[in-house]
Amino acid sequence: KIEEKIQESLLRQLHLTAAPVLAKTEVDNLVIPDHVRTKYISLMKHTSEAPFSREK
Amino acid sequence: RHSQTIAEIMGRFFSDAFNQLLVFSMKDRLPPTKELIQAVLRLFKKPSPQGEIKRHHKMFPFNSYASVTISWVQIRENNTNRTFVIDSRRVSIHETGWITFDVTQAVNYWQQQGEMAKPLVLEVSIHRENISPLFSNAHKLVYFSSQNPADGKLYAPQLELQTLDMKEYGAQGNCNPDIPVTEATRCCRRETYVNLQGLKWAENWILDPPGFKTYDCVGSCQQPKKEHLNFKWPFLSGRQCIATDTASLPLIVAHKEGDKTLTKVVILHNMKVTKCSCTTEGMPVMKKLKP
Repeated sequence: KIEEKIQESLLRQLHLTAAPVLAKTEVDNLVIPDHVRTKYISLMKHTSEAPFSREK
Repeated sequence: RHSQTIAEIMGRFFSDAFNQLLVFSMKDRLPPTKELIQAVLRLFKKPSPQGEIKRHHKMFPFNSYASVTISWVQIRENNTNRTFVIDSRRVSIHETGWITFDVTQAVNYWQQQGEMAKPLVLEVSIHRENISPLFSNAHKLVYFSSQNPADGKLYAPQLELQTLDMKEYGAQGNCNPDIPVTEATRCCRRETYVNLQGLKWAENWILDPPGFKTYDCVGSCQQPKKEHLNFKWPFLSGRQCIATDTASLPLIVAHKEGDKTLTKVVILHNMKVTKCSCTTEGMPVMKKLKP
C-alpha cells in the first residue's frame, strides 16, 4: 500500500500520468549537484526519523 | 475607519448579556495516562419567579426562550483574556433542572496550553435569543445556581470528565517482534522497511534513498461503552488502531527536461508513520489553539 501511495504522490507532484522510463546509462552518469544534495539532507534532518541511506 | 475605500458602518450595542465566570481546578484531573473522551458542563437552572413569568407572558406571548452560550476563557501571560465559543443552546424560562453543555473542546484547548496547574475558566453568557429590540427579555429570567450557600451545594455547577485509562485503552507503542500479530494483539506500531530499489517502477527514477524505515499500525483497541457518553455524537464508530503522527519523506528523483536528465528533490508529506494510537472515528474534530 505504501508503495502505491508513494507512486501516486510522486506522479501528482511532478504532474505526470505514468512513471518515466529512464535508461540505466542515463542515470549512471548522472551527478547529483551539491545544491540538490544539500536540500535533500536538510529535509531529511527535519523529518523525525532519517531513512536508511547510502551513497549512490 | 481610516480606510478610504471601505464605508464606515456604525454599530449599536444591543447585547445586554448576563455573564458569569466558572473556574474549575483541574489539578490532577487529567494526568497523561487518561484520555479525554467527553467533557460535560452541568448547570442547574433555578425556577424563574412565577410573577415575572406571567408578566413576561403577557408582554411576549410567543417568546419564552433565551440563548445560553458557553465560552472558554484563555488567560494569557500578559493578563489579557481571549474567549472561544464552545457550545450554545436555547433555554426556556419555564424549564427547571440540570442543563448540560458539551465542553469537550474547551477542555481540549486547556490541555493544548500544556499548563496543568492552570484552572479551566468557562464563561456562561445568557443573552437574547435574537438580536433585535422587538424580541423578549426572556434572558433576564434565566438564573443558574452558583456556589452560593443559599443555592445549596448540590446545585453548584459541575464539570464531568469522561476519560479512558490509556493503560487499558491506548496503544502499546512498539509491537513485540517475537510475537506474531493476531486479532488479540493490542494496537502497536510494527517496524517495516520499504525497499524502493526493489520496485520496478521506481528504477532509475528514485535515486535516493534506496529505502526507508517506517511503521504500520496493527492490532486492535479495547472499546469503551458508548452509552456512558452524555452527548451522542453521530457517526461515532469504535476505537481503531490508526496512524496519528506521520513524517515527510524527501526523495531525489531523476527527471527529463528536453534531452537532458536532471535531478530534483521532492518531498512527500505524511508518508512515514511515526505513531499509532487508538482513536475513535466520528469524534468531533478538535481544533488547534492558535497563538
